[in-house]
Amino acid sequence: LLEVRDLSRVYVSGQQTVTALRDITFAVDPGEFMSIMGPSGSGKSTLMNILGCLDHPTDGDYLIGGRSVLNLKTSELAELRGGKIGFVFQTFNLIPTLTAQANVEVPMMYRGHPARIRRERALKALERVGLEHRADHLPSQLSGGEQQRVAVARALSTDPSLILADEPTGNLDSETSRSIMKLLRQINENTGVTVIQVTHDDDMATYGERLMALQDGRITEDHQVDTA
Amino acid sequence: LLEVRDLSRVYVSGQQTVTALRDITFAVDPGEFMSIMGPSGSGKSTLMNILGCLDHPTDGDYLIGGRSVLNLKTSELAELRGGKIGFVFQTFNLIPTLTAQANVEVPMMYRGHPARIRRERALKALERVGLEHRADHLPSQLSGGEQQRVAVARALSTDPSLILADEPTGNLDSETSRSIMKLLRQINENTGVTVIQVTHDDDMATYGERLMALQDGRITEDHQVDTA
Ligand SMILES: Nc1ncnc2c1ncn2[C@@H]1O[C@H](COP(=O)(O)OP(=O)(O)OP(=O)(O)O)[C@@H](O)[C@H]1O
Ligand SMILES: Nc1ncnc2c1ncn2[C@@H]1O[C@H](COP(=O)(O)OP(=O)(O)OP(=O)(O)O)[C@@H](O)[C@H]1O
Ligand SMILES: [Mg+2]
Ligand SMILES: [Mg+2]
Repeated sequence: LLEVRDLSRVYVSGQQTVTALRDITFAVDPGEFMSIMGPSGSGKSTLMNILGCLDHPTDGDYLIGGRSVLNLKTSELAELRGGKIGFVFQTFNLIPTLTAQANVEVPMMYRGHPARIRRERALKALERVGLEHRADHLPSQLSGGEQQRVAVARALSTDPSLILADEPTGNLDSETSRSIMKLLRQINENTGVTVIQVTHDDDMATYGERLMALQDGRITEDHQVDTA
Repeated sequence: LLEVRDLSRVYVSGQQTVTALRDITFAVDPGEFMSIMGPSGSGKSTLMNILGCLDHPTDGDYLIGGRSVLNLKTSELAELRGGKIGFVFQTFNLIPTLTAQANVEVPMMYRGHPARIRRERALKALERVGLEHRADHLPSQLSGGEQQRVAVARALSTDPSLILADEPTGNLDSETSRSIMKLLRQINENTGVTVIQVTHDDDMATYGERLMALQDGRITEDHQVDTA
């Protein structure tokens, strides 16, 4: 499904350059559930942004379904981002003026789903993360963990084939974290959705079958692990 | 130092009311280090906002240094918020147009510290959280954990007598989390600063000497614990 070859990402700001990723090479098969771990600043979110077509490599290549993103048109990239890939951002990125339900519906609006279908699927997604009773709250009327769960619901709402979750449980207590991870694994096992998550929590990493570790922009580990 | 009596906080939005806190009663002595834990949505951030004078009770009272916040003038509340209380927000709340260093200097600007003093203290605070090499980056040029650490540095920069940290390590790997917690405990032990932290992490809670648990807006536990 995904293939990364000799990927590098260098940020240039004024006189300073930061090499956030260097010589990253790996492949992910459809239906895999992989966890990415590593110290703060090691390049995890940078890698996730490239996998989600929100950022481009400075060097190297990234192929989705065998096609290089370097050759895709803007419209094709938008199509990928809008529907096939569900993204949970590290900082949630909810629209402050929309309710939880409306936030979950946003990706479906871009795909042109009719209102009734959007509403049904949004409420179902909120129910799966335990927040149907907060559907009409604005983000400012939600706790930190509730905002994070709305972001998870939003990522699931278009039935994506790839879920990229950047620290989906960082603001959640252990019980809620486990239920979110069980939900992700369920989707992965039942519908074959590929899941790549970034986490700082060893327990959350056990829900995947593969572990990749980053350090200073490089891959230092990449192997199968026993699923919990 | 702090006293909370029969505190309640009810949110009213349209037809719905949410009782985020009910009948909260406790006191905190100067120099204590307390951790608050509890499920997502249990009222922790709501309580922290009231302790930090960013929100008011719907019922009950909150006294700082023996004086009820209900009787304080706006200027006195601003004085408390601006200098005596250092706050680490759950969602960091950095100013996007300011560099890491400038963000750390903001509370000191409100207190009228001269530029040279501000710069010195800001760089020292960034050094203590391991980010002196990111002083000139904007928040958008920082990783999630780096943004969180800038927020911690900002909270420390005015030498506050009370630090309120709402999940200060939620986005940090275990090693960086431990160094932040050691820093907080150092400040607490060396200078007698009162520290109240919200955390979802049992390990991080062991850095305090007291543990309070919230559930559905009520206190369900409040006792001394062995410090790690
Ligand atoms: N402005 C508001 N209007 C209505 N309800 C609110 C508002 N702010 C918070 N709430 C609700 O109050 C409850 C407590 O919120 P709070 O942010 O204190 O929880 P929390 O314990 O910090 O949770 P978390 O661990 O997820 O950060 C939540 O159920 C939330 O939905
Ligand atoms: N736009 C940018 N310009 C310059 N440097 C950047 C930019 N964005 C990120 N960086 C730097 O690149 C490095 C990698 O950032 P990234 O966000 O990928 O880390 P991370 O592994 O997700 O960290 P965390 O666990 O703290 O979220 C960091 O050191 C950061 O300071
Ligand atoms: Mg990150
Ligand atoms: Mg909170």
